[in-house]
Amino acid sequence: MHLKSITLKGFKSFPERTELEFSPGVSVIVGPNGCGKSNITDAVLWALGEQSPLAVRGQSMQDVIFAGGRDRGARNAAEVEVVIDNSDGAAGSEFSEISVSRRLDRNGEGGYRLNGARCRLADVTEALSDASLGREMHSVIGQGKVEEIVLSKPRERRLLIEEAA
Amino acid sequence: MHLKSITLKGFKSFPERTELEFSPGVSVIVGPNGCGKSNITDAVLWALGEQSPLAVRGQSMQDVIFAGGRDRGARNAAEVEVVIDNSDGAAGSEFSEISVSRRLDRNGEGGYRLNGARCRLADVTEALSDASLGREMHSVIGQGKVEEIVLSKPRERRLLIEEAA
Amino acid sequence: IAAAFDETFEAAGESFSELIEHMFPGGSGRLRLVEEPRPARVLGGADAGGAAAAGADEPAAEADEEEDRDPAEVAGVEIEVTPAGKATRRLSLLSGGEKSLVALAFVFSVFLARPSPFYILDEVEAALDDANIDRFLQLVRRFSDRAQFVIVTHQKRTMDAADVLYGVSMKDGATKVVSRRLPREPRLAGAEPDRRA
Amino acid sequence: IAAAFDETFEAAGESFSELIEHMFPGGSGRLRLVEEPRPARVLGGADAGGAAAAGADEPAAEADEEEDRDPAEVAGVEIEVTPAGKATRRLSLLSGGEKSLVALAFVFSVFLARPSPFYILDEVEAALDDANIDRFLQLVRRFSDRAQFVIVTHQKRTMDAADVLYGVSMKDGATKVVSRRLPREPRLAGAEPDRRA
Ligand SMILES: Nc1ncnc2c1ncn2[C@@H]1O[C@H](COP(=O)(O)OP(=O)(O)OP(=O)(O)O)[C@@H](O)[C@H]1O
Ligand SMILES: Nc1ncnc2c1ncn2[C@@H]1O[C@H](COP(=O)(O)OP(=O)(O)OP(=O)(O)O)[C@@H](O)[C@H]1O
Ligand SMILES: [Mg+2]
Ligand SMILES: [Mg+2]
Repeated sequence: MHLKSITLKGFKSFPERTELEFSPGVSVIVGPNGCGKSNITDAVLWALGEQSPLAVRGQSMQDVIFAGGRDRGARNAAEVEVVIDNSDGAAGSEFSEISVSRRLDRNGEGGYRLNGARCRLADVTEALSDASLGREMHSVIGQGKVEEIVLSKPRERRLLIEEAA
Repeated sequence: MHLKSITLKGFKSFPERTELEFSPGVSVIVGPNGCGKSNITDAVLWALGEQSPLAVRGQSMQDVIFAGGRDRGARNAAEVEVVIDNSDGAAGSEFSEISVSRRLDRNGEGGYRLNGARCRLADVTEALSDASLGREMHSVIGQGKVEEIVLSKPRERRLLIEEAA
Repeated sequence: IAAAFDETFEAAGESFSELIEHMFPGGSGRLRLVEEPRPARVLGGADAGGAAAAGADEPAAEADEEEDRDPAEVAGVEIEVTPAGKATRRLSLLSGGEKSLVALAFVFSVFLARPSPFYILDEVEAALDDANIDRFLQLVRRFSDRAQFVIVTHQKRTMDAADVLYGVSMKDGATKVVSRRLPREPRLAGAEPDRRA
Repeated sequence: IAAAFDETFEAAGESFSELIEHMFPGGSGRLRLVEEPRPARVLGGADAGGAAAAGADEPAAEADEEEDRDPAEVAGVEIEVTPAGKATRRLSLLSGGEKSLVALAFVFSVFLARPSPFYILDEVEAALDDANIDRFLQLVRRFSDRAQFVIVTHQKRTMDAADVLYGVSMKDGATKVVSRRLPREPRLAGAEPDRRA
């Protein structure tokens, strides 16, 4: 099972629909400061259910909607779809692909979809935990966050292990 | 006016007396992870009056005393002396050198000296502010701390400017 | 649930000690279950601390005997690491690079106990010197047959470890991504994935 | 004291805008005095907030008119930066490297208003790409005639900017330092210190 694609539209520095395809193995993302690399990391966290705007560097969740740039007006909604390839059947699911998507507009309206069907956050969380992707997202380490594990309290590290277990 | 020397004895990874001399201009300190570079930064902060053990990565202030290593027992006290060259007379002082030193032993006893004479922390702080080295040490940026200015509250940045002013 | 935790914790603990020997040659480390230090204990009073209330009547000095407790009742996981030739056990005193190595060893030890299908690592090796970046990348290559790694970096060595490289650029506030599969001998440089399960 | 603050703030503000143009070519930025957002105001009640109590009777909407207030009564310094081609003004959304550049511009702007005799900078350029490390080093060289810089780094480019290099190593838990003055044409590579006061 592996991440197959991330599609961003109106999310942070991705005003137009952009699809990124991934294969098994090691993928490395490079580019100058501020070009949008960590915005991709944020998109995955966000699509998979991140509840805190601070975790994606915003102050309110609408901060993730493309705010405009030279020659481009702001967008009214952000949408991210993450597709997980399940052709090895490792997730507890009969689908060969699991698609999770999330949308948010400037009025704060939006929601989640699982394989295209509208659902609640709890459904997404459950599908992910069947696929061993915990809610605490211990498999995504954001920029500047790696040392947190060493600075965190024993109780927090226990949670990381419990969630994986 | 510039930093002339830092002398460490029993401080962190410096069990034996070690004197580092500096000249005006640009000095660059390099070496592998964990070899002691940031311990030098901590030594300057500490000698100039840092009150919080957390700011020098300790949990109690005695954590800065050399704890031992293979073939070397722990030391019972830490001492750091910072000498500032004032031959241009820029500090409000007639001394051509200003020496600040601090000592701490395992019983928590110790204290400060200014040009060799025992004094209180307030005397050190005053001598430093005459030399434009503020108490908040805005001229020392520790590892991992540079982004704090951007994340800090407006009131905290104001303090940085006030202290320089 | 408690059984799953115990099993995972034990497996992670074994892997952690081995990974610390990899990250800190000549050094050692382990994971330890501990009871959380509590605020001032009220004798005979009810302890408000939930799971941490187990054993509320025991004096603080018994905290060292936590291995005898039922792990489901203990409050947390303590990390202990001693780099080669050093005596300090205080984690907070470790250098920036050393803390990153410890954190990565922890993440990989949980991975070995219970793999996630993919890991997204954003500049996790920023504090490492070249020799330690190599140690980190040896682990990535060793485990890349079991999990997919997506790594954001500014380090040339990390770029050299890629199967696929994604070049990101920005123009007028909009990001553009171009990807390129790199011709590589599978795992020619660095560890073979079948070594050391 | 208030006069010293105003004067320093004004000088720092001017330098900050120029330094942001250096760090973000095509971008812009400024420092702004702001009144701190207060917790729920109690109508008619005494404001417990000290200096921030000035103007406690004014409605929150007037916070935008802070330039008219007496600066000694205002609560803080806000930073605004817009990199080239971008519309976002939210500092928190900036990238790791962009935040470092903003912070360094701030530190140097205060330096230009009121220099300290020396600066100790520990891995402050760890998040910067090569082009931005060069921009940072140009400032260090430009200002090194007015203040002494002691910089800890893992970056080769920063090492190349040294007048004196200190090599640090560790053996059996004890640190050893060896220093070497580097033969350099004074300021051959990079900015001349007398440019751009
Ligand atoms: N809602 C938004 N609308 C438009 N632009 C945005 C939005 N949110 C963030 N950005 C822009 O994205 C940029 C940051 O991108 P990102 O953090 O991905 O950079 P990066 O490639 O990781 O850089 P670094 O190497 O410095 O970490 C910022 O300049 C920010 O202004
Ligand atoms: N009181 C002490 N006694 C003995 N050793 C200590 C003491 N305090 C800290 N150390 C050791 O100093 C080391 C950290 O040194 P330091 O932070 O200076 O490294 P560094 O050169 O800055 O590395 P990096 O490049 O990773 O930032 C740690 O390994 C720690 O164990
Ligand atoms: Mg980034
Ligand atoms: Mg360091």
